[in-house]
Amino acid sequence: LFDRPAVDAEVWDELEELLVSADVGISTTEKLIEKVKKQVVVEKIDQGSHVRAALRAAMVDILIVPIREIMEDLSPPKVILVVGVNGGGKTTSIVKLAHSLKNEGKSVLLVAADTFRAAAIDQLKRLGERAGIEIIAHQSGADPGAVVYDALQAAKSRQVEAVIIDTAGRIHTRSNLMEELEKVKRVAGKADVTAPHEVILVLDATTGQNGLVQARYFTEAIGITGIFLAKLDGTAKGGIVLAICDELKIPIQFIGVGEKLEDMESFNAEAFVAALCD
Amino acid sequence: VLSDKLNQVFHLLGNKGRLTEKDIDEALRQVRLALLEADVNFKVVKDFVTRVRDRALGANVRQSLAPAQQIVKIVNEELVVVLGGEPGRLTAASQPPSVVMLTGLQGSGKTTTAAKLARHLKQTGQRPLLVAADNRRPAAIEQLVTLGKQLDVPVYRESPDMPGRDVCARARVKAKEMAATWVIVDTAGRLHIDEAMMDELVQMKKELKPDEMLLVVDAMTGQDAVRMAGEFHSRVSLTGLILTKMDGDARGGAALSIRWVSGVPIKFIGTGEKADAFEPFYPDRLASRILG
Ligand SMILES: Nc1nc2c(ncn2[C@@H]2O[C@H](COP(=O)(O)OP(=O)(O)OP(=O)(O)O)[C@@H](O)[C@H]2O)c(=O)[nH]1
Ligand SMILES: Nc1nc2c(ncn2[C@@H]2O[C@H](COP(=O)(O)OP(=O)(O)OP(=O)(O)O)[C@@H](O)[C@H]2O)c(=O)[nH]1
Ligand SMILES: [Mg+2]
Ligand SMILES: [Mg+2]
Repeated sequence: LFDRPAVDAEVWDELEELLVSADVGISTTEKLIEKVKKQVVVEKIDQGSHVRAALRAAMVDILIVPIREIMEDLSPPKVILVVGVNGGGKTTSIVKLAHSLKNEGKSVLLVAADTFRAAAIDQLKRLGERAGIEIIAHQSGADPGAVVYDALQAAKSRQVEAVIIDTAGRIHTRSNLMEELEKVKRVAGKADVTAPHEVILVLDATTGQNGLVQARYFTEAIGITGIFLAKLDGTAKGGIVLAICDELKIPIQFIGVGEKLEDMESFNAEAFVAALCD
Repeated sequence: VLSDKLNQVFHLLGNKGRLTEKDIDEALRQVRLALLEADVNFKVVKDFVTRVRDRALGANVRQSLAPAQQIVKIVNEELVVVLGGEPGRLTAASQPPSVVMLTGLQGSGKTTTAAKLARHLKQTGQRPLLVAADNRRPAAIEQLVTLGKQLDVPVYRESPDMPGRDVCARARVKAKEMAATWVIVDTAGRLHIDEAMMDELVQMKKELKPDEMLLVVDAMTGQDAVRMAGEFHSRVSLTGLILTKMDGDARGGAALSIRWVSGVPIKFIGTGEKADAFEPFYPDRLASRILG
């Protein structure tokens, strides 16, 4: 692939297969191919390897989304709300994020606002214990808003620097569940009018075209400021993020590359694209 | 919707009495797009559309008065033929207890599905025993114990220091002790490329000799479904698939891909988080969902 000297029709077929097989989606794939085809004409590209380089550049272009201005002189805590569909990796990713903030010398508090799923609070407590991070929780079945409110009051009084809220997994088409999330967001705003400062969508890298639909719904409901792409240590390429960045301009902030505390990296567009095209 | 797109194609092609092969190919492009958008595997789409093309030409769709409808009908029929399997039927052992083992990627819905299977079997008069063989994920055992309590189904568990394989070794004895007719084993989520974990799975299977080895797959899985399922199938010979989170709006094309390439039948679907959100699989329903 791409090592042939001429740029013929087969090159574009191979490109299409590569991108679609990586879950980029047919629509974003066609857009990328059109862009590179134009470049080939304009720049008189005649080497397969140069076509490959042009494609990678076009993909990086889509993925580099400016991170919105983070107001720096706000009083603590910085409040991060973490959301996503069931089983995507929210709880695990939250503890990874907390661990990394702790390593930067920040004080962190986690909020067990998934009061619904069996043993969800237990899971977060055990992960928190392992990582030496404090969890604020109520009993199972409690109102998630109440837990969030309590936690933010505690964080304010203790001058904790970061609060990360774990929420229950939810199918984005269930409006009552999306309303519950909007309520959690409002409660955070009641404790601190500028909160939440970040809303992170955790996306499973094995997700196909539905990932774009998920991002649309969550953005519509509460606004998403960044994406945590989990489970990239598998064989799925996570190409759906290209469609998400292209349409919604949401930055990918982190990737999850395993189940351990340290298995998290800051998103690097070039590295991601290189791995996808490999 | 596919039929609308096809109608548009034939409308643009005009009423010239008899369509050419090229016209049919233009229509098939829309079929291909619909399947790719539904997460059907790239290579599977290619082979599937070829199959549809052969039938469309053979059925003389070119002379049809309603070519769009005919093509949709052919696509639907071919999808149902491929998807058809053994909906909702579990293979029982000749002597109880029968054993079902669940496996799959992290977060696909195994633990929740184990509880659903237990409830389903209880409803049909069986005596299920749940086995908590995931000693890796924090509170995985507690999760299954909680679900078992909610259903009044016994859960066999050990401390998390005991490896999954040893739990499996004792599971049959436990089942006999409790006169359980079905044993449902929940295992840790794992990657098909994790040698150690796939080895553990093979060992657990050797220990238990399950009557059913079911792969739990998230309905929103994309193109990687074929490789992933192929890997699991080659290591532990799957007897069936359970497609979860079908209450979402993912089209579920991954299921078609897995079925096409591995031949493993889809047995059940999960349609929610509660234990009763569980149905036998119906090929015609998934077919129309994939078509969008
Ligand atoms: N291999 C791998 N597994 C991961 C990664 N992130 C999470 N997991 C695993 O995925 C499974 C689900 O993770 P959770 O953190 O429970 O996911 P969740 O989104 O909180 O799930 P719900 O709360 O039930 O919606 C667990 O087995 C995790 O260990 C990752 O980056 N790589
Ligand atoms: N909406 C919906 N959620 C589901 C369904 N099946 C499972 N879930 C949810 O998906 C999430 C993951 O389910 P688990 O049963 O923990 O998944 P798992 O495969 O055991 O996860 P690991 O043990 O970490 O690999 C939980 O939030 C479940 O409630 C389903 O059919 N529909
Ligand atoms: Mg969780
Ligand atoms: Mg589990």
